[in-house]
Amino acid sequence: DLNEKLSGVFKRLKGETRISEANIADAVKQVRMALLEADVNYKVVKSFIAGVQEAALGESVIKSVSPAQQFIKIVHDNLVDILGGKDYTPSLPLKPIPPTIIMLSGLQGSGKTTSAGKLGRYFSKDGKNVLLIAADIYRPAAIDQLEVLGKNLNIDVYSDKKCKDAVKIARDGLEYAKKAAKDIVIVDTAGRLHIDEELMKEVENVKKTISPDYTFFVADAMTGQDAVNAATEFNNRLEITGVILTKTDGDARGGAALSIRYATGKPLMFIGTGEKTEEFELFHPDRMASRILG
Amino acid sequence: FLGKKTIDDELLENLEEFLITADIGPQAADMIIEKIRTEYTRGTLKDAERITDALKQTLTEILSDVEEFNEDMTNKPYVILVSGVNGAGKTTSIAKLANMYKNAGKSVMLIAGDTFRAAAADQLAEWGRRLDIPVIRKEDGSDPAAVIHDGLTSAKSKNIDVVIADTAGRLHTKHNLMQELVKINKVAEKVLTYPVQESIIVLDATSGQNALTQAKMFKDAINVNGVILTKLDGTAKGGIALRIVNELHLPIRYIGFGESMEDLRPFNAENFVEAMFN
Ligand SMILES: Nc1nc2c(ncn2[C@@H]2O[C@H](COP(=O)(O)OP(=O)(O)OP(=O)(O)O)[C@@H](O)[C@H]2O)c(=O)[nH]1
Ligand SMILES: Nc1nc2c(ncn2[C@@H]2O[C@H](COP(=O)(O)OP(=O)(O)OP(=O)(O)O)[C@@H](O)[C@H]2O)c(=O)[nH]1
Ligand SMILES: [Mg+2]
Ligand SMILES: [Mg+2]
Repeated sequence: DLNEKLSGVFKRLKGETRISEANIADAVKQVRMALLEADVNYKVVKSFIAGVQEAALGESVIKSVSPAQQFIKIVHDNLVDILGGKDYTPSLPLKPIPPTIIMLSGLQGSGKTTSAGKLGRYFSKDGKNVLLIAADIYRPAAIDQLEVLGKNLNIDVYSDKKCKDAVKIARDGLEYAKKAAKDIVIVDTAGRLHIDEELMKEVENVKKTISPDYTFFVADAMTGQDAVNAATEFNNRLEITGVILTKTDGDARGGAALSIRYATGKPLMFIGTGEKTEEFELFHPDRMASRILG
Repeated sequence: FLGKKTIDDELLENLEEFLITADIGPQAADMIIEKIRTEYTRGTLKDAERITDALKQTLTEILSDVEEFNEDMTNKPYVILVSGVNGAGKTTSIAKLANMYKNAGKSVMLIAGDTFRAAAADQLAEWGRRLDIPVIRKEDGSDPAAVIHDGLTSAKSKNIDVVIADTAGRLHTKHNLMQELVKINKVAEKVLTYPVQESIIVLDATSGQNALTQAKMFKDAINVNGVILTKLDGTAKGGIALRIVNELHLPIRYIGFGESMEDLRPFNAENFVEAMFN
């Protein structure tokens, strides 16, 4: 890990009193490499390192550590702050007048349908009445997938297999939710590329039609440099509320989390920690920071 | 870095940004830049305007430096086992491969080896219906090895040319799931009396450096001998392909560039590198 890599550097520089460019040069290099290996976007790394370096220079060094060690701590603390802060507790307060409407969007295969089930369970286990809406009209058996998830969770699913209009399905589903006095509506949408104009227009129209209270960008934790491109475009088109980061049960370092946060300014709120519907947790900035730094 | 007159620090930084943003990885990027810089210092790369060509050539050489895959059709059926992490594009890629073989006049059968995920077998069955190709499946929750066993037994008895077996997405960090894959592979070999001819890992081009770990772990587990790189119709460049070829000596067999059954083409190093620069 980063601390092991820098132990040699630490030993040599103990006893210096202030952080200077010279005495953290090696540490800066190592941090930069660690972030790039963690898949943090190139431009984000550049900007982040410059910011942290600026904040660190001139800082007086605590007696028992070396400037490089102190710099690493400043890096870690800054990373935690950017990711949400050490006391961050994501929450989804419900609207005073139901239903609270949630929409999920994102690239193909990122985990939207599974996350729709997970969010459904998150609310239904607190006694809330949830409706899942199957608005993916393209992927073979996408509707079946959400129906199976709903059935296993004892949650209603609105679908219309004959309908080839995602906007209509969302609208009709919302109508049904109001009639059925649902507390929460969760709309699953088809995976799409941020550069597919027709499909981006479709998801914009779904949003305009149902006016969600929360719009999530669902992103795969193993996403590489491209994370910035997709997140920026989805945020520009949909004004997302926050991010659900999936498949964090793998060993990808998850630099995409920092890239997405930097690019959109939007909060990371939940993480998927497995394929089961109970494998869903609140996002923890400090755990993510340690994971990214390796 | 296009249009620069000399190889200076700014050009090298632009080069580095280009390579890293393509997901080639920081260490591989450093090596490639070092190679370019050495050629310039040695004089084999005379001017900076040639740098784009030199880079394209270096990348193409790296991607071509792997033994070409030999489609050995000696034994029948020809079996392709498809594996990979969750959501990479396995099931869709199988539909594309099936379409390709069917268009080449082969009889094809599909095996719905994902018995775990909601509606996984339904998804493959729908593709089979569109392709008019038989799909062998069992109830959800069955042992995937049992489906593979039944599927291959049926394929042999029906004299099928090509069998493509789908498996559930799984993270390489999950030991029990990797063991399940090992078992599936063993059962397949037992039924066939020969190892599957193609063991393909499907990798998502939008994934970062973790794709290399995935490929390595799957290769160690079931002798993966080829890669399908999907979602290249997006903005990700799939630069991890360089490390996969260079460090694991795995050939990239096909690339996926869309969600329809025609959106698959054989990998071509020059075209792939050209697309990186667009
Ligand atoms: N290990 C793991 N797998 C996950 C997680 N979230 C989703 N998956 C799996 O990832 C795969 C893709 O999930 P889906 O929910 O189908 O993804 P999607 O975004 O709806 O896909 P499209 O609708 O095709 O765009 C499935 O195999 C899921 O079981 C997670 O947090 N951990
Ligand atoms: N744009 C694009 N989408 C793709 C490509 N290949 C697959 N997809 C999409 O990616 C999503 C996931 O594809 P699947 O075939 O279900 O992936 P999988 O690996 O079988 O997923 P699991 O079985 O859940 O692990 C679907 O929405 C596909 O349409 C591709 O080349 N380009
Ligand atoms: Mg889906
Ligand atoms: Mg599948």
